[in-house]
Amino acid sequence: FLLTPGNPKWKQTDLTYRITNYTPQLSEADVDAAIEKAFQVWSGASPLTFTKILQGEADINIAFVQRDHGDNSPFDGPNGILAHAFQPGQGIGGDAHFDAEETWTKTSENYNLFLVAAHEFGHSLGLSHSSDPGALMYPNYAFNEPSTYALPQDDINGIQAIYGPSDNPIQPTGPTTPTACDPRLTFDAITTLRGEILFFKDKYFFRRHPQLRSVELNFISLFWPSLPTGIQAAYEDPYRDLVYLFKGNQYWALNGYDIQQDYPKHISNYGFPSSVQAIDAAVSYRTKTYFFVNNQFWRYDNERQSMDPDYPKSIASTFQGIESRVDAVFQQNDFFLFFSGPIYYAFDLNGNRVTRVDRSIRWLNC
Amino acid sequence: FPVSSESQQEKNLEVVQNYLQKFYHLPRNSYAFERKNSASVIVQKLKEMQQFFGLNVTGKPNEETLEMMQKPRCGVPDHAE
Repeated sequence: FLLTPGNPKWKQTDLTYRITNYTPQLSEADVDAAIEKAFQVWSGASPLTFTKILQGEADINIAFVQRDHGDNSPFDGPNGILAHAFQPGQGIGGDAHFDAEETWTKTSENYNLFLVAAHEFGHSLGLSHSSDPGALMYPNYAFNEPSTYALPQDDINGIQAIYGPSDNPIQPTGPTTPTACDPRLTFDAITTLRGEILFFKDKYFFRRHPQLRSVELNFISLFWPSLPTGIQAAYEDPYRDLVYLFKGNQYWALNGYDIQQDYPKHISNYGFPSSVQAIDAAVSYRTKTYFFVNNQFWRYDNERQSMDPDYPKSIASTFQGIESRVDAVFQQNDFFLFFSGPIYYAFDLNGNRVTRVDRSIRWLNC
Repeated sequence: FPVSSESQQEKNLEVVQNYLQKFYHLPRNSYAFERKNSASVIVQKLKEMQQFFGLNVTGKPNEETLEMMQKPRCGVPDHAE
Protein backbone atom coordinates (compact mmCIF):
# COMPACT_ATOMS: atom_id res chain seq x y z
CA PHE A 1 0.00 0.00 0.00
CA LEU A 2 1.05 3.63 -0.28
CA LEU A 3 0.03 6.58 1.88
CA THR A 4 -0.52 9.86 0.10
CA PRO A 5 2.67 11.96 0.33
CA GLY A 6 2.47 14.38 3.23
CA ASN A 7 0.31 11.80 5.00
CA PRO A 8 -2.90 13.81 4.87
CA LYS A 9 -5.58 12.41 7.17
CA TRP A 10 -8.85 13.47 8.76
CA LYS A 11 -8.41 14.78 12.29
CA GLN A 12 -11.81 13.42 13.31
CA THR A 13 -12.86 9.82 12.80
CA ASP A 14 -16.59 10.47 12.53
CA LEU A 15 -16.90 11.69 8.97
CA THR A 16 -19.89 12.88 6.97
CA TYR A 17 -20.69 12.33 3.30
CA ARG A 18 -23.25 13.75 0.94
CA ILE A 19 -24.37 12.47 -2.45
CA THR A 20 -24.89 15.70 -4.34
CA ASN A 21 -26.37 14.14 -7.47
CA TYR A 22 -27.26 10.72 -8.89
CA THR A 23 -26.71 8.74 -12.07
CA PRO A 24 -29.81 7.91 -14.10
CA GLN A 25 -28.49 4.40 -14.65
CA LEU A 26 -29.26 3.21 -11.14
CA SER A 27 -32.09 3.95 -8.76
CA GLU A 28 -31.25 6.41 -6.01
CA ALA A 29 -31.73 3.59 -3.53
CA ASP A 30 -29.16 1.46 -5.38
CA VAL A 31 -26.68 4.33 -5.44
CA ASP A 32 -27.26 4.98 -1.73
CA ALA A 33 -26.73 1.29 -0.98
CA ALA A 34 -23.56 1.02 -3.07
CA ILE A 35 -22.05 4.13 -1.47
CA GLU A 36 -23.00 3.04 2.04
CA LYS A 37 -21.51 -0.42 1.46
CA ALA A 38 -18.36 1.16 0.04
CA PHE A 39 -17.88 3.17 3.23
CA GLN A 40 -18.52 0.07 5.34
CA VAL A 41 -15.52 -1.57 3.69
CA TRP A 42 -13.33 1.06 5.40
CA SER A 43 -15.23 1.50 8.66
CA GLY A 44 -15.00 -2.26 9.23
CA ALA A 45 -11.22 -2.09 9.23
CA SER A 46 -10.62 1.17 11.11
CA PRO A 47 -12.07 3.44 13.85
CA LEU A 48 -13.75 5.57 11.15
CA THR A 49 -17.52 6.10 10.98
CA PHE A 50 -19.44 7.62 8.08
CA THR A 51 -22.75 9.44 8.34
CA LYS A 52 -24.81 10.51 5.35
CA ILE A 53 -26.13 14.06 5.37
CA LEU A 54 -28.61 15.57 2.94
CA GLN A 55 -27.79 19.24 3.35
CA GLY A 56 -24.78 21.43 4.02
CA GLU A 57 -21.08 20.82 3.59
CA ALA A 58 -20.00 17.23 4.13
CA ASP A 59 -16.43 16.05 4.57
CA ILE A 60 -16.80 13.81 1.51
CA ASN A 61 -19.01 15.11 -1.29
CA ILE A 62 -19.93 12.59 -3.97
CA ALA A 63 -20.96 13.61 -7.47
CA PHE A 64 -21.47 12.18 -10.96
CA VAL A 65 -19.85 14.59 -13.40
CA GLN A 66 -18.39 14.45 -16.89
CA ARG A 67 -15.55 15.79 -19.03
CA ASP A 68 -14.18 19.08 -17.72
CA HIS A 69 -15.93 19.64 -14.42
CA GLY A 70 -13.83 22.41 -12.93
CA ASP A 71 -11.22 20.54 -10.91
CA ASN A 72 -8.45 20.50 -13.51
CA SER A 73 -8.88 16.73 -13.93
CA PRO A 74 -11.36 16.24 -16.76
CA PHE A 75 -12.99 12.89 -17.39
CA ASP A 76 -12.66 11.22 -20.76
CA GLY A 77 -16.01 9.69 -21.61
CA PRO A 78 -16.87 5.99 -21.46
CA ASN A 79 -14.10 3.65 -20.15
CA GLY A 80 -10.57 4.96 -19.56
CA ILE A 81 -10.77 7.00 -16.38
CA LEU A 82 -13.77 5.91 -14.31
CA ALA A 83 -13.53 8.20 -11.28
CA HIS A 84 -11.16 10.11 -9.02
CA ALA A 85 -11.08 11.45 -5.49
CA PHE A 86 -9.15 14.01 -3.49
CA GLN A 87 -7.02 13.50 -0.41
CA PRO A 88 -8.36 14.51 3.02
CA GLY A 89 -8.74 18.24 3.50
CA GLN A 90 -11.11 21.18 3.46
CA GLY A 91 -13.27 22.12 0.48
CA ILE A 92 -12.70 19.71 -2.36
CA GLY A 93 -10.56 17.60 -0.04
CA GLY A 94 -12.04 14.10 0.35
CA ASP A 95 -14.53 14.61 -2.47
CA ALA A 96 -15.13 11.77 -4.96
CA HIS A 97 -16.21 12.29 -8.58
CA PHE A 98 -17.60 9.54 -10.81
CA ASP A 99 -17.62 9.82 -14.60
CA ALA A 100 -21.27 10.27 -15.48
CA GLU A 101 -20.60 8.85 -18.94
CA GLU A 102 -19.68 5.43 -17.58
CA THR A 103 -22.22 2.63 -17.28
CA TRP A 104 -22.72 2.24 -13.53
CA THR A 105 -24.12 -1.07 -12.34
CA LYS A 106 -24.72 -3.15 -9.25
CA THR A 107 -23.74 -6.35 -11.03
CA SER A 108 -20.63 -7.85 -12.65
CA GLU A 109 -21.31 -5.75 -15.74
CA ASN A 110 -18.85 -2.91 -16.14
CA TYR A 111 -18.63 -0.91 -13.96
CA ASN A 112 -19.76 -1.93 -10.53
CA LEU A 113 -20.36 1.31 -8.57
CA PHE A 114 -19.70 -0.25 -5.17
CA LEU A 115 -16.19 -1.39 -6.13
CA VAL A 116 -15.18 1.89 -7.78
CA ALA A 117 -16.59 3.89 -4.87
CA ALA A 118 -14.77 1.76 -2.28
CA HIS A 119 -11.52 2.40 -4.16
CA GLU A 120 -12.12 6.16 -4.44
CA PHE A 121 -12.98 6.48 -0.76
CA GLY A 122 -9.56 5.00 -0.03
CA HIS A 123 -8.12 8.14 -1.63
CA SER A 124 -10.61 10.31 0.28
CA LEU A 125 -9.15 8.83 3.47
CA GLY A 126 -5.48 9.33 2.58
CA LEU A 127 -4.41 6.25 0.62
CA SER A 128 -2.64 6.32 -2.72
CA HIS A 129 -2.47 3.47 -5.23
CA SER A 130 -1.12 0.10 -4.26
CA SER A 131 0.99 -1.99 -6.63
CA ASP A 132 -0.56 -5.17 -5.19
CA PRO A 133 -2.79 -6.44 -8.05
CA GLY A 134 -5.20 -7.93 -5.54
CA ALA A 135 -5.57 -4.77 -3.47
CA LEU A 136 -8.63 -2.57 -3.61
CA MET A 137 -6.27 0.40 -4.08
CA TYR A 138 -4.77 -1.09 -7.23
CA PRO A 139 -5.34 1.51 -9.96
CA ASN A 140 -7.04 -0.75 -12.53
CA TYR A 141 -10.67 -1.82 -12.30
CA ALA A 142 -11.25 -5.49 -11.50
CA PHE A 143 -14.64 -7.01 -10.74
CA ASN A 144 -15.05 -8.85 -7.43
CA GLU A 145 -18.36 -10.25 -6.24
CA PRO A 146 -19.74 -7.51 -3.91
CA SER A 147 -21.82 -9.89 -1.78
CA THR A 148 -18.71 -11.73 -0.62
CA TYR A 149 -16.27 -8.84 -0.82
CA ALA A 150 -13.59 -8.74 1.89
CA LEU A 151 -11.11 -5.86 2.08
CA PRO A 152 -7.70 -7.27 1.17
CA GLN A 153 -5.00 -7.35 3.83
CA ASP A 154 -2.88 -4.83 1.93
CA ASP A 155 -5.67 -2.25 2.21
CA ILE A 156 -6.35 -3.10 5.86
CA ASN A 157 -2.67 -2.48 6.58
CA GLY A 158 -2.86 0.84 4.70
CA ILE A 159 -5.92 2.28 6.40
CA GLN A 160 -4.71 1.15 9.82
CA ALA A 161 -1.34 2.77 9.17
CA ILE A 162 -3.23 6.07 8.98
CA TYR A 163 -6.04 5.71 11.53
CA GLY A 164 -5.00 2.81 13.73
CA PRO A 165 -6.81 -0.47 14.37
CA SER A 166 -10.51 -1.09 14.22
CA ASP A 167 -12.53 -0.61 17.42
CA ASN A 168 -13.69 -4.18 16.90
CA PRO A 169 -12.01 -6.41 19.50
CA ILE A 170 -11.42 -8.94 16.74
CA GLN A 171 -9.14 -7.21 14.27
CA PRO A 172 -10.23 -7.86 10.68
CA THR A 173 -7.97 -9.75 8.33
CA GLY A 174 -8.29 -9.99 4.58
CA PRO A 175 -7.14 -12.02 1.60
CA THR A 176 -3.55 -11.68 0.49
CA THR A 177 -2.46 -11.83 -3.12
CA PRO A 178 -0.49 -14.97 -4.04
CA THR A 179 2.95 -14.28 -5.46
CA ALA A 180 4.13 -16.68 -8.12
CA CYS A 181 7.55 -17.43 -6.67
CA ASP A 182 6.62 -17.77 -3.02
CA PRO A 183 8.11 -21.18 -2.14
CA ARG A 184 5.22 -21.81 0.26
CA LEU A 185 2.63 -21.36 -2.49
CA THR A 186 0.07 -24.16 -2.71
CA PHE A 187 -2.72 -24.58 -5.24
CA ASP A 188 -6.44 -25.23 -4.82
CA ALA A 189 -6.92 -26.79 -8.25
CA ILE A 190 -5.14 -27.07 -11.60
CA THR A 191 -6.44 -27.80 -15.08
CA THR A 192 -5.27 -27.62 -18.64
CA LEU A 193 -7.31 -25.45 -20.97
CA ARG A 194 -6.74 -25.54 -24.73
CA GLY A 195 -2.99 -25.93 -24.30
CA GLU A 196 -2.66 -23.54 -21.38
CA ILE A 197 -2.48 -24.51 -17.71
CA LEU A 198 -4.61 -22.72 -15.07
CA PHE A 199 -3.47 -22.84 -11.44
CA PHE A 200 -6.32 -21.82 -9.10
CA LYS A 201 -5.65 -20.13 -5.74
CA ASP A 202 -8.32 -18.38 -3.61
CA LYS A 203 -9.99 -15.80 -5.87
CA TYR A 204 -7.18 -15.90 -8.45
CA PHE A 205 -5.68 -18.15 -11.06
CA PHE A 206 -2.23 -18.17 -12.58
CA ARG A 207 -2.36 -18.67 -16.32
CA ARG A 208 0.59 -20.34 -17.97
CA HIS A 209 0.84 -20.25 -21.72
CA PRO A 210 3.27 -22.76 -23.31
CA GLN A 211 4.89 -20.11 -25.49
CA LEU A 212 5.05 -17.28 -22.96
CA ARG A 213 7.74 -16.93 -20.34
CA SER A 214 5.75 -14.83 -17.91
CA VAL A 215 2.81 -16.31 -16.03
CA GLU A 216 -0.30 -14.13 -15.71
CA LEU A 217 -2.19 -13.67 -12.44
CA ASN A 218 -5.90 -13.00 -12.91
CA PHE A 219 -9.03 -12.79 -10.79
CA ILE A 220 -11.32 -15.75 -11.47
CA SER A 221 -14.09 -13.12 -11.70
CA LEU A 222 -12.28 -11.49 -14.63
CA PHE A 223 -13.12 -14.46 -16.82
CA TRP A 224 -16.10 -15.97 -15.01
CA PRO A 225 -17.84 -13.33 -12.80
CA SER A 226 -20.48 -15.73 -11.54
CA LEU A 227 -18.07 -18.43 -10.37
CA PRO A 228 -17.25 -18.64 -6.65
CA THR A 229 -13.73 -18.24 -5.32
CA GLY A 230 -11.88 -21.14 -3.71
CA ILE A 231 -12.27 -23.66 -6.54
CA GLN A 232 -11.29 -27.09 -5.17
CA ALA A 233 -10.86 -29.29 -8.22
CA ALA A 234 -10.78 -28.88 -11.99
CA TYR A 235 -10.23 -30.94 -15.12
CA GLU A 236 -10.42 -30.53 -18.86
CA ASP A 237 -12.37 -32.82 -21.18
CA PRO A 238 -10.52 -31.98 -24.40
CA TYR A 239 -12.88 -34.04 -26.56
CA ARG A 240 -15.83 -31.87 -25.55
CA ASP A 241 -13.68 -28.73 -25.20
CA LEU A 242 -15.05 -28.30 -21.70
CA VAL A 243 -13.43 -27.56 -18.36
CA TYR A 244 -15.20 -28.72 -15.20
CA LEU A 245 -14.69 -26.82 -11.94
CA PHE A 246 -15.69 -28.14 -8.53
CA LYS A 247 -16.44 -26.49 -5.21
CA GLY A 248 -18.16 -28.35 -2.39
CA ASN A 249 -20.83 -30.62 -3.86
CA GLN A 250 -21.35 -28.41 -6.91
CA TYR A 251 -19.65 -28.28 -10.31
CA TRP A 252 -19.68 -26.03 -13.34
CA ALA A 253 -18.88 -26.72 -16.99
CA LEU A 254 -17.02 -24.01 -18.91
CA ASN A 255 -16.53 -23.67 -22.62
CA GLY A 256 -13.84 -20.98 -22.87
CA TYR A 257 -15.30 -17.87 -21.23
CA ASP A 258 -18.84 -19.30 -21.20
CA ILE A 259 -20.37 -21.15 -18.31
CA GLN A 260 -22.67 -23.81 -19.73
CA GLN A 261 -26.41 -23.54 -19.17
CA ASP A 262 -28.05 -25.39 -16.21
CA TYR A 263 -24.91 -25.30 -14.07
CA PRO A 264 -23.95 -25.63 -11.26
CA LYS A 265 -24.98 -29.26 -10.87
CA HIS A 266 -24.61 -31.68 -7.94
CA ILE A 267 -21.63 -34.02 -7.92
CA SER A 268 -23.95 -36.95 -7.21
CA ASN A 269 -24.53 -36.83 -10.99
CA TYR A 270 -21.18 -38.57 -11.33
CA GLY A 271 -22.35 -41.36 -9.07
CA PHE A 272 -20.55 -40.38 -5.88
CA PRO A 273 -22.03 -41.74 -2.65
CA SER A 274 -23.67 -39.14 -0.42
CA SER A 275 -20.68 -39.45 1.93
CA VAL A 276 -18.63 -37.52 -0.64
CA GLN A 277 -19.48 -33.82 -0.33
CA ALA A 278 -16.34 -32.35 -1.89
CA ILE A 279 -13.49 -33.34 -4.18
CA ASP A 280 -9.80 -32.62 -3.62
CA ALA A 281 -8.60 -32.96 -7.20
CA ALA A 282 -9.63 -34.28 -10.61
CA VAL A 283 -7.99 -35.13 -13.91
CA SER A 284 -9.18 -36.64 -17.17
CA TYR A 285 -7.02 -38.97 -19.24
CA ARG A 286 -8.17 -40.58 -22.47
CA THR A 287 -11.69 -41.95 -21.76
CA LYS A 288 -11.49 -41.88 -17.96
CA THR A 289 -11.73 -39.18 -15.31
CA TYR A 290 -10.05 -39.64 -11.93
CA PHE A 291 -11.43 -38.02 -8.78
CA PHE A 292 -9.27 -37.80 -5.67
CA VAL A 293 -10.92 -37.56 -2.23
CA ASN A 294 -8.78 -37.78 0.88
CA ASN A 295 -6.63 -40.93 0.47
CA GLN A 296 -8.91 -42.57 -2.10
CA PHE A 297 -9.81 -42.09 -5.75
CA TRP A 298 -12.71 -42.90 -8.05
CA ARG A 299 -12.53 -43.59 -11.78
CA TYR A 300 -15.35 -42.38 -14.02
CA ASP A 301 -15.94 -43.64 -17.55
CA ASN A 302 -16.55 -40.59 -19.78
CA GLU A 303 -18.27 -42.67 -22.45
CA ARG A 304 -20.54 -44.80 -20.27
CA GLN A 305 -20.98 -41.70 -18.09
CA SER A 306 -20.81 -43.73 -14.90
CA MET A 307 -18.32 -44.70 -12.25
CA ASP A 308 -16.23 -47.80 -12.96
CA PRO A 309 -16.95 -50.73 -10.62
CA ASP A 310 -14.57 -51.64 -7.73
CA TYR A 311 -13.91 -48.02 -6.84
CA PRO A 312 -12.89 -46.15 -4.73
CA LYS A 313 -9.37 -47.48 -4.38
CA SER A 314 -6.56 -46.17 -2.23
CA ILE A 315 -4.37 -43.64 -3.99
CA ALA A 316 -1.14 -45.08 -2.59
CA SER A 317 -1.95 -48.57 -3.87
CA THR A 318 -2.32 -47.46 -7.48
CA PHE A 319 -0.15 -44.36 -7.65
CA GLN A 320 2.84 -45.57 -5.69
CA GLY A 321 4.82 -42.71 -4.24
CA ILE A 322 1.78 -40.48 -3.86
CA GLU A 323 1.41 -40.84 -0.14
CA SER A 324 -0.09 -37.51 0.96
CA ARG A 325 -3.41 -35.90 0.22
CA VAL A 326 -3.71 -34.49 -3.31
CA ASP A 327 -4.47 -30.77 -3.57
CA ALA A 328 -4.51 -30.65 -7.35
CA VAL A 329 -3.57 -32.71 -10.38
CA PHE A 330 -3.33 -32.30 -14.14
CA GLN A 331 -2.18 -34.45 -17.01
CA GLN A 332 0.58 -33.75 -19.49
CA ASN A 333 2.36 -36.08 -21.93
CA ASP A 334 1.20 -39.29 -20.23
CA PHE A 335 2.17 -37.98 -16.80
CA PHE A 336 -0.09 -37.10 -13.90
CA LEU A 337 1.35 -34.10 -12.11
CA PHE A 338 0.20 -34.42 -8.50
CA PHE A 339 0.44 -31.34 -6.26
CA SER A 340 0.46 -31.69 -2.51
CA GLY A 341 1.35 -28.59 -0.50
CA PRO A 342 4.32 -26.78 -2.06
CA ILE A 343 5.58 -29.99 -3.74
CA TYR A 344 4.63 -31.73 -6.98
CA TYR A 345 5.17 -35.33 -8.05
CA ALA A 346 5.44 -36.35 -11.70
CA PHE A 347 3.81 -39.78 -12.03
CA ASP A 348 4.66 -41.64 -15.22
CA LEU A 349 1.46 -43.38 -16.37
CA ASN A 350 3.41 -45.81 -18.54
CA GLY A 351 6.11 -46.67 -16.03
CA ASN A 352 3.61 -46.45 -13.16
CA ARG A 353 6.02 -44.63 -10.90
CA VAL A 354 7.02 -41.20 -9.67
CA THR A 355 9.88 -39.97 -11.81
CA ARG A 356 10.30 -36.45 -10.41
CA VAL A 357 9.61 -34.55 -7.19
CA ASP A 358 10.10 -30.78 -7.12
CA ARG A 359 8.69 -27.47 -5.89
CA SER A 360 5.23 -26.61 -7.20
CA ILE A 361 6.34 -23.10 -8.18
CA ARG A 362 8.59 -24.57 -10.88
CA TRP A 363 5.41 -24.65 -12.97
CA LEU A 364 5.17 -20.88 -12.64
CA ASN A 365 8.62 -20.54 -14.20
CA CYS A 366 10.22 -19.81 -10.84
CA PHE B 1 -5.29 -2.16 -46.21
CA PRO B 2 -2.64 -2.71 -43.56
CA VAL B 3 -2.21 0.30 -41.29
CA SER B 4 1.23 1.72 -42.01
CA SER B 5 3.50 0.92 -39.10
CA GLU B 6 4.60 4.48 -38.38
CA SER B 7 1.00 5.69 -37.88
CA GLN B 8 0.52 2.77 -35.48
CA GLN B 9 3.71 3.82 -33.77
CA GLU B 10 2.46 7.40 -33.60
CA LYS B 11 -0.78 6.12 -32.10
CA ASN B 12 1.14 4.07 -29.55
CA LEU B 13 3.31 7.08 -28.68
CA GLU B 14 0.20 9.17 -28.17
CA VAL B 15 -1.29 6.52 -25.86
CA VAL B 16 1.96 6.43 -23.91
CA GLN B 17 2.34 10.21 -23.61
CA ASN B 18 -1.31 10.65 -22.68
CA TYR B 19 -1.08 7.97 -20.01
CA LEU B 20 2.22 9.20 -18.56
CA GLN B 21 0.99 12.79 -18.49
CA LYS B 22 -2.15 11.75 -16.59
CA PHE B 23 -0.68 9.29 -14.13
CA TYR B 24 3.08 9.84 -13.99
CA HIS B 25 3.35 13.63 -14.24
CA LEU B 26 4.99 13.75 -17.65
CA PRO B 27 5.04 17.55 -18.28
CA ARG B 28 2.25 18.73 -20.59
CA ASN B 29 2.79 22.32 -21.65
CA SER B 30 4.74 22.77 -24.88
CA TYR B 31 7.94 24.47 -23.63
CA ALA B 32 8.36 22.09 -20.75
CA PHE B 33 7.30 19.35 -23.10
CA GLU B 34 10.05 19.93 -25.66
CA ARG B 35 12.71 20.87 -23.14
CA LYS B 36 11.99 18.21 -20.61
CA ASN B 37 10.43 15.56 -22.73
CA SER B 38 13.51 14.41 -24.45
CA ALA B 39 13.31 10.70 -24.93
CA SER B 40 15.09 10.10 -21.64
CA VAL B 41 12.28 11.64 -19.57
CA ILE B 42 9.63 9.58 -21.34
CA VAL B 43 11.75 6.45 -20.99
CA GLN B 44 12.25 7.16 -17.29
CA LYS B 45 8.53 7.72 -16.69
CA LEU B 46 7.70 4.62 -18.74
CA LYS B 47 10.06 2.59 -16.59
CA GLU B 48 8.36 3.96 -13.47
CA MET B 49 5.00 2.79 -14.79
CA GLN B 50 6.34 -0.63 -15.81
CA GLN B 51 7.94 -1.01 -12.40
CA PHE B 52 4.68 -0.10 -10.62
CA PHE B 53 2.66 -2.67 -12.57
CA GLY B 54 5.29 -5.40 -12.26
CA LEU B 55 5.91 -5.44 -16.01
CA ASN B 56 9.27 -6.00 -17.67
CA VAL B 57 11.06 -2.69 -17.13
CA THR B 58 12.21 -2.00 -20.68
CA GLY B 59 11.45 1.70 -21.10
CA LYS B 60 9.81 0.70 -24.39
CA PRO B 61 6.08 0.75 -25.17
CA ASN B 62 5.88 -3.01 -25.69
CA GLU B 63 2.63 -4.92 -26.05
CA GLU B 64 2.08 -5.76 -22.38
CA THR B 65 2.69 -2.11 -21.45
CA LEU B 66 0.26 -0.75 -24.05
CA GLU B 67 -2.29 -3.36 -22.98
CA MET B 68 -1.99 -2.22 -19.35
CA MET B 69 -2.44 1.41 -20.44
CA GLN B 70 -5.76 0.60 -22.09
CA LYS B 71 -7.34 -0.86 -18.96
CA PRO B 72 -10.14 1.11 -17.24
CA ARG B 73 -8.83 2.68 -14.06
CA CYS B 74 -8.92 5.38 -11.41
CA GLY B 75 -7.98 8.91 -12.45
CA VAL B 76 -5.68 9.54 -9.49
CA PRO B 77 -1.97 9.47 -10.50
CA ASP B 78 0.06 6.44 -9.42
CA HIS B 79 2.95 8.58 -8.27
CA ALA B 80 2.35 11.75 -6.37
CA GLU B 81 4.23 14.78 -7.69
